[in-house]
Amino acid sequence: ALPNFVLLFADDLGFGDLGFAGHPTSLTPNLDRLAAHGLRFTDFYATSPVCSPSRASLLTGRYQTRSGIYPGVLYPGSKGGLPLNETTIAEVLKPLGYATAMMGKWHLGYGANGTYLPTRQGFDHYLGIPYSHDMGPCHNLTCFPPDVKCYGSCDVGTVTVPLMNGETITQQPVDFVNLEDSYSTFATEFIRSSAQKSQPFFLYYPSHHTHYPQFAGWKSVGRTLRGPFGDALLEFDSTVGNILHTLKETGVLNNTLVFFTADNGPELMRMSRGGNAGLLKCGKGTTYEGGMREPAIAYWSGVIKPGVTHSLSSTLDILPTFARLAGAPLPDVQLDGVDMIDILFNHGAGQRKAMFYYPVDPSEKYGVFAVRMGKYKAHYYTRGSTHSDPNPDKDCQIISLLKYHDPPLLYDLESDPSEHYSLSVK
Amino acid sequence: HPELVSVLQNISQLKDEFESSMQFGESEIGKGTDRNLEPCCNPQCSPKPECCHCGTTH
Repeated sequence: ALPNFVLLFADDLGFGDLGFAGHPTSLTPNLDRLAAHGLRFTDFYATSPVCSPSRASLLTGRYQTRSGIYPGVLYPGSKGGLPLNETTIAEVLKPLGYATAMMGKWHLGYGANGTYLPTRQGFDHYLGIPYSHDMGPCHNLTCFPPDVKCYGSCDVGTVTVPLMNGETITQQPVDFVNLEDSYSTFATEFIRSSAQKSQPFFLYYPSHHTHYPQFAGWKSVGRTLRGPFGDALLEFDSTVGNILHTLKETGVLNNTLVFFTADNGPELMRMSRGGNAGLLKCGKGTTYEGGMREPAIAYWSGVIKPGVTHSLSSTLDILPTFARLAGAPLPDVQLDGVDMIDILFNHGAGQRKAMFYYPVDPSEKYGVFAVRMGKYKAHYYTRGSTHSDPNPDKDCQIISLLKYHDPPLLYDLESDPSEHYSLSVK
Repeated sequence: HPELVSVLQNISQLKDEFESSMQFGESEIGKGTDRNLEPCCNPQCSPKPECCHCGTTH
C-alpha cells in the first residue's frame, strides 16, 4: 500500500521550546513521544527566517526566490500568492490517488476570488485561516477561556481574521477558543474517511500555535507552568496526540510517515510570550541559527528506527522524500531539495551538502547572507531584526544594521552551535 | 589556519555556483496589496472592514 503522510508544521517555534529539547516548563508529551520513538534531527533548517517564504519552500521543495515568495510575507489584501504553476506536495501526490487535506495556516496568498487558496494548490479539503492569525484586529477577541482577551491589538484597520472551510468563509472573526477542537475533528474525520476507503492520504497541518497572539481552549488553558505560550503549545501538542491516536485506531499508523518541524525561529520581540531558541543565537528574522534552525522529527512506527541524526537537512527535502516514498515523479522544475531516504532508513549522512541562508528580503544584489557546508558556517552578511529585537545579544537587535564581512565570519557549528566564537581566517 | 582558508574557499565556491544557478522569480509580495481583496464573508456589505462579521457565536 502507498504510505500516508502527515506533515506537522509549528509556527515561530524555537529550537529550545519543546519538552524533549530541555525546556523546563513546556508540556509536550505527544511531541516528546514522537521524538523518543522517531528520528530526531539536530541540524534541520527552514529556508527563511519568516513565514510565507518558508512555507513556499516546504510545499515546493524550492527556495522562495524561485517561486517569488519574497520579500517578507503576504498580507490579507496581497495581490500575489504562490504561483499556481508551482507544484506542491499535494499536487505531487494527488495523481497517485492520494486524498489531500490541510488545516490551519496557509499564508501563501488569498488573492482575487480566492485565487491562491490551498484548494487551488492540490488540497481536496481545507479548514483554516488563510494567513497569520494576528493579521486582523484582535483586541476584542477572546484568546483564552472564559474571556481573556487577546494580548495586544494585532493588525488594525483590516478585516477580522476569517475561518475558511474550502473556499467559503464560515466565521469572521474566528473563534480562537474552539478553533483547535475544529481542527482535531477535521483531522480525525479525514483520516477515518481515508482509512475506511483504503485511500492513501496526505494531511498537512500548519498550526497557528505558537505564533502571537497565543490562544488555547478549555482543555489547555492554565495547564502549563510556562503561561500563555506554554498553553498554546500544549494545545498544539494535544492535536498531535489526537492525530496519532486516530492513526492507531484506524489501523494505519504503521503505514504512515509523520514529519514534524516549524517554519522559523522564535519571535523574541514577544519576550516571554515568544518562543525560545535554546542555545542558538538570535531568532526570527535573522540568518543566525536561531532564525532558521528548527526542531524536526520523522516518525514511522516499525519502519524508521528511533534515534538522533546530525545530518544536514531542510524543509526543502520533504517534497522529494514524500515523492520517492510514494513513487511519484518529481516536478519538472529546478528543485533545491534532495530526498532524505538514506537518513530516515539507514541513519546515513544524507545527500545535502550545503544550506544557504537567505534573509527576509533576498536580492540578487546581496545574494545569500550565509552558507553552511558540513560543520562550518560562513556569514557574508549579518543583520539584526525587529522580530528578535529585545534580546540582550546586540547582534540580534534592529540596531545591528546590515554588515558585510570580508573575510566572512566562520563558525564551527559542531563545537560552537551558538555562534559565539568566530574562527580566525585572516 | 590554512585548513580554514581552504574551508572558506570551498564554501565560497559553493556559494558562487548556487547563486549563478539561482533564477529569481518575479516577487509576488512586491505586487502590492489591494484592500478590496481582503476576505470578507459578506462582500457587498458596508462599511468595511467592520461589516465583515459572520457566524461567530463566541
